[in-house]
Amino acid sequence: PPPTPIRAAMTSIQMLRGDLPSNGDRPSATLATYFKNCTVDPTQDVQKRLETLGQAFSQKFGEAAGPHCVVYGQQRFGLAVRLYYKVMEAMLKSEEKRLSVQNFSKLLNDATFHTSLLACSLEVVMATYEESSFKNGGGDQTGTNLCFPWILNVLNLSAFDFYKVIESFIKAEPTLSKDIIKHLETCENLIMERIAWRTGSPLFELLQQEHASAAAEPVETTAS
Amino acid sequence: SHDYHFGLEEHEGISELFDCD
Repeated sequence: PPPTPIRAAMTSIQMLRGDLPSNGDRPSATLATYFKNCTVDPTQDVQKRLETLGQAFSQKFGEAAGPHCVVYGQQRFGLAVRLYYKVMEAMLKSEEKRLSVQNFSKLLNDATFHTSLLACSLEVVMATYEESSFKNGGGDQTGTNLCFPWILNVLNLSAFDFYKVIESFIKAEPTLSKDIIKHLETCENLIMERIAWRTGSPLFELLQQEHASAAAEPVETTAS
Repeated sequence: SHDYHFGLEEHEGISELFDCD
């Protein structure tokens, strides 16, 4: 017989936990070397950011799901941190191969990159936990109001910046289930069709810059 | 099918998306 929705969700959670190293709550030796190779070592900033965002996440999770659920929020954040480090390492290995460089100082000191990567990791963990509630059409004990784009408000991240990491994240983490990939694709479509066009989105500034640089370029004469 | 459609070219990666190449 097919697994019950609860059983299917439990299996997905177990797989997610199993794919993440138990000591993965800190950078591996390889990732630490990438940090050390930077012109400016990002180790302290990365650690400090995780502490700040972890507190913000737990607080908002408690507000949305109830104070008795704060511990579940902390567990989910812990899993997301392991996924964040794992995917970051895979992304850097792939970039090293592609660009033949080992110094990723600019990328690794970019707060938006780290926040986007963490947001994507959290979204994957949250979606894995809430899979059963989607399939049931109901809500689990934490409620469905925690689903995307809830995480963007919690981490104060623009949808446009979140969008940038999705494809690289999927490429870097081959163990993601089809359901999770489909979920990330749904987030991507939501951003592209609606959220990135809301007032205040950095997309407008970027479009303005592109327009200005295009206007400054001399117009090429038409080829005969 | 739920296969993800990859849009990035071989010469593009996360470094370019955050303007860091």
